[in-house]
Amino acid sequence: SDSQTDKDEL
Amino acid sequence: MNIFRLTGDLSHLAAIIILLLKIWKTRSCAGISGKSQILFALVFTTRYLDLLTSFISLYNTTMKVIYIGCAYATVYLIYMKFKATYDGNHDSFRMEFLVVPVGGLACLVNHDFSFLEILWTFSIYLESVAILPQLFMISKTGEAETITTHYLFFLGLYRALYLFNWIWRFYFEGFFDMIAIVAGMVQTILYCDFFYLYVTKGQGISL
Repeated sequence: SDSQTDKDEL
Repeated sequence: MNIFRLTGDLSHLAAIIILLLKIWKTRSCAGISGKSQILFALVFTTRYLDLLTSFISLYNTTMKVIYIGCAYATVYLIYMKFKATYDGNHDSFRMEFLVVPVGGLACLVNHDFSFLEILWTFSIYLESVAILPQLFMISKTGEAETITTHYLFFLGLYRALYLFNWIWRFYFEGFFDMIAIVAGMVQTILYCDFFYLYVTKGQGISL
Protein backbone atom coordinates (compact mmCIF):
# COMPACT_ATOMS: atom_id res chain seq x y z
CA SER A 1 0.00 0.00 0.00
CA ASP A 2 1.47 3.38 -0.88
CA SER A 3 -0.94 5.87 0.58
CA GLN A 4 -3.57 4.13 2.66
CA THR A 5 -4.14 5.35 6.19
CA ASP A 6 -3.18 3.02 8.99
CA LYS A 7 -5.77 3.02 11.75
CA ASP A 8 -3.50 0.92 13.92
CA GLU A 9 -1.36 3.98 14.53
CA LEU A 10 -2.52 6.32 17.23
CA MET B 1 4.81 -2.19 15.97
CA ASN B 2 8.42 -1.13 16.35
CA ILE B 3 10.42 0.47 19.13
CA PHE B 4 9.87 4.02 17.83
CA ARG B 5 6.13 3.54 17.58
CA LEU B 6 5.92 2.05 21.08
CA THR B 7 8.12 4.67 22.75
CA GLY B 8 6.20 7.34 20.83
CA ASP B 9 2.90 6.08 22.21
CA LEU B 10 4.33 5.86 25.72
CA SER B 11 5.78 9.35 25.44
CA HIS B 12 2.36 10.60 24.38
CA LEU B 13 0.76 8.80 27.31
CA ALA B 14 3.37 10.23 29.69
CA ALA B 15 2.62 13.77 28.48
CA ILE B 16 -1.12 13.37 28.99
CA ILE B 17 -0.73 11.82 32.47
CA ILE B 18 1.83 14.43 33.54
CA LEU B 19 -0.58 17.24 32.68
CA LEU B 20 -3.54 15.59 34.38
CA LEU B 21 -1.54 14.87 37.54
CA LYS B 22 -0.05 18.36 37.62
CA ILE B 23 -3.51 19.95 37.54
CA TRP B 24 -4.91 17.45 40.02
CA LYS B 25 -2.08 17.64 42.56
CA THR B 26 -1.68 21.44 42.49
CA ARG B 27 -5.47 21.94 42.25
CA SER B 28 -4.64 24.51 39.59
CA CYS B 29 -4.45 24.84 35.83
CA ALA B 30 -2.48 28.08 35.87
CA GLY B 31 -0.30 28.41 32.79
CA ILE B 32 -2.20 25.72 30.88
CA SER B 33 -4.05 26.63 27.71
CA GLY B 34 -7.60 25.28 27.93
CA LYS B 35 -7.95 25.93 24.23
CA SER B 36 -5.12 23.57 23.31
CA GLN B 37 -6.76 20.95 25.52
CA ILE B 38 -10.14 21.44 23.83
CA LEU B 39 -8.43 21.05 20.46
CA PHE B 40 -6.71 17.81 21.59
CA ALA B 41 -10.06 16.47 22.81
CA LEU B 42 -11.45 17.31 19.37
CA VAL B 43 -8.44 15.61 17.73
CA PHE B 44 -8.96 12.36 19.63
CA THR B 45 -12.71 12.39 19.15
CA THR B 46 -12.55 12.83 15.38
CA ARG B 47 -9.65 10.39 14.94
CA TYR B 48 -10.90 7.54 17.08
CA LEU B 49 -14.48 7.30 15.82
CA ASP B 50 -13.31 4.04 14.26
CA LEU B 51 -13.56 2.60 17.78
CA LEU B 52 -17.24 2.25 16.91
CA THR B 53 -16.72 0.64 13.52
CA SER B 54 -13.66 -1.62 13.71
CA PHE B 55 -11.57 -3.54 16.22
CA ILE B 56 -7.82 -3.58 15.59
CA SER B 57 -6.22 -4.84 18.80
CA LEU B 58 -6.63 -4.69 22.55
CA TYR B 59 -3.61 -2.37 22.72
CA ASN B 60 -5.10 -0.09 20.08
CA THR B 61 -8.53 0.11 21.71
CA THR B 62 -7.12 0.56 25.21
CA MET B 63 -4.81 3.41 24.23
CA LYS B 64 -7.52 5.18 22.23
CA VAL B 65 -9.95 4.99 25.14
CA ILE B 66 -7.30 6.25 27.58
CA TYR B 67 -6.32 9.15 25.31
CA ILE B 68 -9.93 10.22 24.79
CA GLY B 69 -10.82 9.80 28.48
CA CYS B 70 -7.80 11.77 29.68
CA ALA B 71 -8.40 14.54 27.13
CA TYR B 72 -11.95 15.09 28.34
CA ALA B 73 -10.91 14.77 31.99
CA THR B 74 -8.31 17.50 31.41
CA VAL B 75 -10.86 19.79 29.75
CA TYR B 76 -13.26 19.12 32.64
CA LEU B 77 -10.64 20.02 35.25
CA ILE B 78 -9.73 23.25 33.46
CA TYR B 79 -13.21 24.53 32.62
CA MET B 80 -15.25 23.10 35.49
CA LYS B 81 -13.47 21.83 38.58
CA PHE B 82 -10.56 24.28 38.72
CA LYS B 83 -12.15 26.99 36.59
CA ALA B 84 -11.15 29.67 39.12
CA THR B 85 -7.47 29.01 38.45
CA TYR B 86 -7.81 29.08 34.67
CA ASP B 87 -5.96 32.03 33.16
CA GLY B 88 -8.42 32.82 30.38
CA ASN B 89 -7.06 36.32 29.77
CA HIS B 90 -3.73 34.96 28.60
CA ASP B 91 -5.33 32.09 26.66
CA SER B 92 -6.43 34.37 23.86
CA PHE B 93 -5.55 32.38 20.74
CA ARG B 94 -8.61 32.07 18.48
CA MET B 95 -9.43 28.38 17.97
CA GLU B 96 -11.44 29.08 14.80
CA PHE B 97 -8.24 30.34 13.14
CA LEU B 98 -7.02 26.74 13.35
CA VAL B 99 -10.21 24.69 13.10
CA VAL B 100 -11.66 26.39 10.01
CA PRO B 101 -8.58 26.27 7.72
CA VAL B 102 -7.73 22.75 8.92
CA GLY B 103 -11.31 21.63 8.18
CA GLY B 104 -11.08 23.10 4.69
CA LEU B 105 -7.73 21.46 4.05
CA ALA B 106 -9.03 18.09 5.27
CA CYS B 107 -11.85 18.29 2.72
CA LEU B 108 -9.42 19.17 -0.08
CA VAL B 109 -6.43 16.94 0.69
CA ASN B 110 -7.33 13.44 1.89
CA HIS B 111 -6.94 9.81 0.92
CA ASP B 112 -10.64 9.20 0.43
CA PHE B 113 -13.61 11.56 0.38
CA SER B 114 -15.64 9.73 3.00
CA PHE B 115 -16.98 10.90 6.35
CA LEU B 116 -14.67 8.92 8.65
CA GLU B 117 -11.63 9.46 6.43
CA ILE B 118 -12.14 13.23 6.30
CA LEU B 119 -12.55 13.36 10.08
CA TRP B 120 -9.36 11.26 10.45
CA THR B 121 -7.52 13.66 8.12
CA PHE B 122 -8.94 16.65 9.99
CA SER B 123 -7.63 15.19 13.26
CA ILE B 124 -4.15 14.65 11.82
CA TYR B 125 -3.95 18.24 10.54
CA LEU B 126 -5.48 19.71 13.68
CA GLU B 127 -3.13 17.78 15.97
CA SER B 128 -0.14 19.26 14.19
CA VAL B 129 -1.16 22.79 15.22
CA ALA B 130 -3.24 22.16 18.36
CA ILE B 131 -0.36 23.14 20.63
CA LEU B 132 -0.20 26.68 19.21
CA PRO B 133 -2.59 28.21 21.81
CA GLN B 134 -0.33 26.76 24.54
CA LEU B 135 2.86 28.08 22.95
CA PHE B 136 1.13 31.42 22.33
CA MET B 137 0.15 31.58 26.00
CA ILE B 138 3.73 30.91 27.11
CA SER B 139 5.01 33.62 24.79
CA LYS B 140 2.43 36.03 26.24
CA THR B 141 3.13 35.33 29.90
CA GLY B 142 6.82 34.85 29.19
CA GLU B 143 7.16 31.78 31.40
CA ALA B 144 6.27 28.14 31.87
CA GLU B 145 6.52 26.03 35.00
CA THR B 146 8.94 23.10 35.06
CA ILE B 147 6.20 20.50 35.00
CA THR B 148 4.52 22.23 32.07
CA THR B 149 7.78 22.09 30.14
CA HIS B 150 8.04 18.33 30.90
CA TYR B 151 4.54 17.95 29.48
CA LEU B 152 5.48 19.83 26.31
CA PHE B 153 8.73 17.87 25.98
CA PHE B 154 7.01 14.47 26.01
CA LEU B 155 4.23 15.74 23.75
CA GLY B 156 6.76 16.97 21.20
CA LEU B 157 8.96 13.91 21.56
CA TYR B 158 6.03 11.63 20.74
CA ARG B 159 5.55 12.92 17.20
CA ALA B 160 9.30 13.06 16.60
CA LEU B 161 9.46 9.35 17.52
CA TYR B 162 6.58 8.70 15.13
CA LEU B 163 8.70 10.26 12.37
CA PHE B 164 11.35 7.59 13.05
CA ASN B 165 8.56 5.00 13.10
CA TRP B 166 7.50 6.13 9.62
CA ILE B 167 11.09 5.99 8.33
CA TRP B 168 11.34 2.47 9.79
CA ARG B 169 8.06 1.41 8.23
CA PHE B 170 9.05 2.84 4.86
CA TYR B 171 12.29 0.83 4.80
CA PHE B 172 11.00 -2.42 6.28
CA GLU B 173 7.36 -2.49 5.18
CA GLY B 174 7.33 -0.17 2.17
CA PHE B 175 4.59 1.74 3.96
CA PHE B 176 4.17 5.45 3.94
CA ASP B 177 1.32 7.85 4.53
CA MET B 178 2.13 11.27 3.11
CA ILE B 179 -0.62 13.07 5.07
CA ALA B 180 0.60 11.73 8.41
CA ILE B 181 4.27 12.29 7.54
CA VAL B 182 3.93 15.91 6.40
CA ALA B 183 1.62 16.81 9.31
CA GLY B 184 3.98 14.99 11.70
CA MET B 185 6.92 17.01 10.38
CA VAL B 186 5.02 20.29 10.80
CA GLN B 187 4.04 19.23 14.31
CA THR B 188 7.60 18.35 15.28
CA ILE B 189 9.02 21.54 13.78
CA LEU B 190 6.65 23.63 15.92
CA TYR B 191 8.31 22.12 19.00
CA CYS B 192 11.90 22.72 17.89
CA ASP B 193 12.15 26.17 19.44
CA PHE B 194 10.75 24.78 22.66
CA PHE B 195 13.10 21.75 22.60
CA TYR B 196 16.02 24.15 22.38
CA LEU B 197 14.83 26.11 25.41
CA TYR B 198 14.05 22.90 27.32
CA VAL B 199 17.51 21.47 26.78
CA THR B 200 19.46 24.69 27.36
CA LYS B 201 17.43 25.97 30.33
CA GLY B 202 16.37 22.61 31.69
CA GLN B 203 13.99 23.88 34.32
CA GLY B 204 11.00 26.16 33.98
CA ILE B 205 11.24 28.47 31.04
CA SER B 206 11.16 32.22 31.27
CA LEU B 207 11.60 34.17 28.08
